[in-house]
Amino acid sequence: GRARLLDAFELVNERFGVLFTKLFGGGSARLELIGSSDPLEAGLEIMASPPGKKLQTISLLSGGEQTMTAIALLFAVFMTNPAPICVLDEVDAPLDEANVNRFCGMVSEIAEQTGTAFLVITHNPVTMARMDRLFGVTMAERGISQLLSVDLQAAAKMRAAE
Amino acid sequence: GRARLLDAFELVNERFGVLFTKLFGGGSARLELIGSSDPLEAGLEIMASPPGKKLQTISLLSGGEQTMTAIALLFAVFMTNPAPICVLDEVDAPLDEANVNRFCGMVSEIAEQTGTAFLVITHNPVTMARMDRLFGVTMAERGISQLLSVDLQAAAKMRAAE
Amino acid sequence: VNFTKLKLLGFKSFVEPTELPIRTGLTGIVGPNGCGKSNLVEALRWVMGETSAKRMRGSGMEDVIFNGTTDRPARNIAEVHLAVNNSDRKAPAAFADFDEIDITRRIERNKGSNYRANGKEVRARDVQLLFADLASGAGSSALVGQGKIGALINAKATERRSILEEAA
Amino acid sequence: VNFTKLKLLGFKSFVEPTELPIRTGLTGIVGPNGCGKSNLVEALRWVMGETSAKRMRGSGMEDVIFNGTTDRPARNIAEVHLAVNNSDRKAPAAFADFDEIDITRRIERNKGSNYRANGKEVRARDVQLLFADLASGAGSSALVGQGKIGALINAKATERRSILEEAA
Ligand SMILES: Nc1ncnc2c1ncn2[C@@H]1O[C@H](COP(=O)(O)OP(=O)(O)OP(=O)(O)O)[C@@H](O)[C@H]1O
Ligand SMILES: Nc1ncnc2c1ncn2[C@@H]1O[C@H](COP(=O)(O)OP(=O)(O)OP(=O)(O)O)[C@@H](O)[C@H]1O
Ligand SMILES: [Mg+2]
Ligand SMILES: [Mg+2]
Repeated sequence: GRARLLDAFELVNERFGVLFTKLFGGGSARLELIGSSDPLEAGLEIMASPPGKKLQTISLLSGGEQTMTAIALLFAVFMTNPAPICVLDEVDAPLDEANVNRFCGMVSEIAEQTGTAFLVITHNPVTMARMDRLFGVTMAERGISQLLSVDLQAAAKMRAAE
Repeated sequence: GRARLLDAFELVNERFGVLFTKLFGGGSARLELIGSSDPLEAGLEIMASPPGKKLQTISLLSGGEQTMTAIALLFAVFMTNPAPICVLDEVDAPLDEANVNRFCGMVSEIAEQTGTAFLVITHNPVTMARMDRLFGVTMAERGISQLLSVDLQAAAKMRAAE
Repeated sequence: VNFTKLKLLGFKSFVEPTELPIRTGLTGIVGPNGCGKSNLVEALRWVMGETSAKRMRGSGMEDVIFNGTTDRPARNIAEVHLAVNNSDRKAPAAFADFDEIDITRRIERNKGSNYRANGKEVRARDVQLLFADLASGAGSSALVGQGKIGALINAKATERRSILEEAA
Repeated sequence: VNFTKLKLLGFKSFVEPTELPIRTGLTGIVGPNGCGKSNLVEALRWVMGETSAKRMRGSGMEDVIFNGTTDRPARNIAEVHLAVNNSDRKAPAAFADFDEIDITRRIERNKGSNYRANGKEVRARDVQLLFADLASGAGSSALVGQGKIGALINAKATERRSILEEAA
């Protein structure tokens, strides 16, 4: 009911602020329940201010800033009750190199704390280099997928040749 | 009215097929007017089959395949009446390296044919290396954007250091 | 409880038997556009009880069955197994006695799909409850599909509340 | 006809006068997340006659005016200039006599926005027609905003027809 939702809101809001500041290297963010005094009817607003910028609603943030904010919220919810698996399908696509590194750093930290298995799908060599192990999917025969384990040394060579 | 739309459909459909096959290195694709015998009411369906795959509607294609298909359609329309400027804001984000190169190749070819000015916003070093000139946007002072012209030699160093 | 292996057979572009080990830490999945990476994620969501064909990018649930290429005929059956390690006995009562639980979902053209746990047929609801209890499942916010991270931001404020309900 | 220069002043995060030369061929624009790359695209769309604040990611059109940082006060005016080279005289009749056309849009808080061509005030409609005739303009499919390339694919079939109408 209401009490559980309010508890969850407090917990997630606090964690969201901490994770946002960590991902952005500063700034602050918070959640607000808006539109109704009854938490079961209310909406969830996200207010964020990257370092040095004024507090604003998230629609004015850039594509990369919105993704980093969404990641902070996602992980804030995830940490309240960690699942055995977490899948991130090309979440790093809009990020610049500095943000990719911060994102990977946070994923590694959470994996260590919770023991969760992370599956990270990516095209970004920076992210590939931060993985514990890599699997490649190929279509050697057209239209037929095949899964191969990629040797990390070979992957490092892949990256150097980029 | 109808006659103009039908003419445009024929023209765009033919060009779309050619550009799709070029971007995918094979396969085929076509447009269909569906849902009504009156072209002014009809919908535009896109049927595509990447090389070796069966013809299907585009919802079954992957994220990268959909982006390449959309690029082929966009340029098919663009070529019927080239504008003085074309802006592509991180269109290459979901693409793997082979597709980024094919995309850049097509943009270069069109720019040469039409004399259009292309503005290409990207985080991908492969795309950066294929530009005629680069501008960097920085926020040396937080929250304040500044535009700088980037020397291509410096950019090449940026890429090598990646 | 943790997951240890995902096995696919005839599921989308994975027509040949395919096994993905699932281990703690960070497992990267890489490959060219259109090779089948997101299909793997959908196999995981499907075996956990996904009911919406649209969320599987298809028009009907049978779109998950391998539909052939220019060189190979279509198949009639698709099957996905998820191996769950329950040695800490945290799984709900229906599964309490097992150390290892093999959850299987199988679909046959024109015959619908069914679920099995260690070979015995179970209801879709039992499987969905198992995963819901593990803070996982087809609709879990921890399974971020391609292009879906933006949906969290662009959704209306009332739609966003559902992510909180997951934490409640 | 071609475009030769875009100038911004007090527009979104470009509070200082900024000039982007526009030349044929491929001009790459790079920089970290949130530095202002997409704001440049919006400046171009705005000066060409954009009427929807939502398409400028704001709630009202005044959201394009620099709204300050922790160290600088907000401004009250935003201005964008687009230099158009008309030496081939292809621009529509209203602009036929000019070799160079400087299109300016300026907005002031609580006073609305207006357009000028070579210093003389013109209607929004004139500006929008100028660019529509050049197969360009705020709504042109050749201005692909961030994340919008997917919209072409995910749109309903009837919505997609509008791209054909552009070619007709
Ligand atoms: N039932 C099916 N039978 C055979 N192939 C299928 C089936 N359903 C989907 N596919 C194929 O799977 C491919 C899409 O795979 P997927 O979306 O997993 O690619 P991906 O590796 O995620 O690529 P990207 O990097 O572009 O996101 C499509 O090309 C499609 O033809
Ligand atoms: N009126 C305004 N005044 C000041 N700053 C603004 C204004 N409107 C937007 N901004 C700022 O501009 C930034 C967004 O810029 P933009 O979207 O152009 O970034 P970007 O370079 O495209 O980044 P990305 O690579 O993540 O897409 C936001 O951080 C926002 O705070
Ligand atoms: Mg994918
Ligand atoms: Mg941007």
